[in-house]
Amino acid sequence: IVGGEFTEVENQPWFAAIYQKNKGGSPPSFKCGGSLISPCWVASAAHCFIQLPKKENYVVYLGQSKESSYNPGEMKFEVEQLILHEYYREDSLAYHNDIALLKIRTSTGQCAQPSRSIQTICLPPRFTDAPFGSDCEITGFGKESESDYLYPKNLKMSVVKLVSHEQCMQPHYYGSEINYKMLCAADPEWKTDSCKGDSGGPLICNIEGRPTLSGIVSWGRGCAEKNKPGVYTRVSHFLDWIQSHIGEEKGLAF
Amino acid sequence: KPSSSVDQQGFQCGQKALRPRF
Repeated sequence: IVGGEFTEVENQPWFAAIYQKNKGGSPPSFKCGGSLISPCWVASAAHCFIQLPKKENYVVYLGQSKESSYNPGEMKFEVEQLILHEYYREDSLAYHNDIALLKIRTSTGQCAQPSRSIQTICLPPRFTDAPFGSDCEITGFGKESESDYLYPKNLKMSVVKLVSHEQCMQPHYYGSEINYKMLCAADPEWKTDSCKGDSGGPLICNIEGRPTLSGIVSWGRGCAEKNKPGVYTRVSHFLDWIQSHIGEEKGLAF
Repeated sequence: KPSSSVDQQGFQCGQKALRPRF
C-alpha cells in the first residue's frame, strides 16, 4: 500500500495472508492477500496462482498483523481446494476474470473460528456497488513505493475513492483495457494506492450500511501514478460464479 | 441501517471488534 497507515488485523479481520511453500524446509514466502467470505472460503486473485496452480503449494493465515512472524490469535490453514476462474486471461496490461477461491482447513480439519482478529466480510448484492466517489478501504502487505526493493512487514491500509467507468475508460486513463467486470479506485491526489504485493486483497466499500467486499486487488500501471487508478475485480459481477463453486448459499455472508 | 446477523458458526460479516472507520 502506497501512503495510508499501518494497522492491526483487528481493523481488517477478514484479511487473509496467503503464502507459497518453499522447498528444503525454508519458511514460506508471502504471495498474496485474500478475504474470508465464509468460514471455509477465502477469495483472492487468480493471477496470484496461475503459474503454480497446485493447492499443496500454499498455506493461508488469518489474524496476521505482521507478515512471516507469529501473531497471537492467528490461525493457519492448508488449502483443501484451489479454484481459479475458468475464463481468467491476461492482456498486455489487464487481467480478466481475476478471481480465485481457496477452501481452507486446519491440520485438524477445521474451518475458521471467529475472534477479535478473524471475521468474515459481507458479499455485495448481485450487480450492486457503492456509488462512484465513495470511500473504500484497501489492505495489504504490498510495497509502499513501486521502486522499493523491500516489502513492509506490518499490515497497511488506506482509503481510495471509486472511479466511474466513464472516467476510467478515458484514453488518458486506461481506455479499452477496462471493462464492466472491473472497478477502478484511486486517490484524487494520487498519493495512495494498492501496489505490488497487495494483489488478491480486499477493496471494502460500505453498501447498504455494511462493510462489503466490492473488489479484489488485480492490476494497475505503476502505483499511485497520476491518471492510473488501481483496478479491482468487480465482486458484484461474480456472485453466480462464487455461489456455483462454494455451493451452499447459507454458508456465504451475503 | 441493516446489519448482518450472526451465523451458526458465530460469524457476523463485516463486523470489526474495533470501531469502523466509515
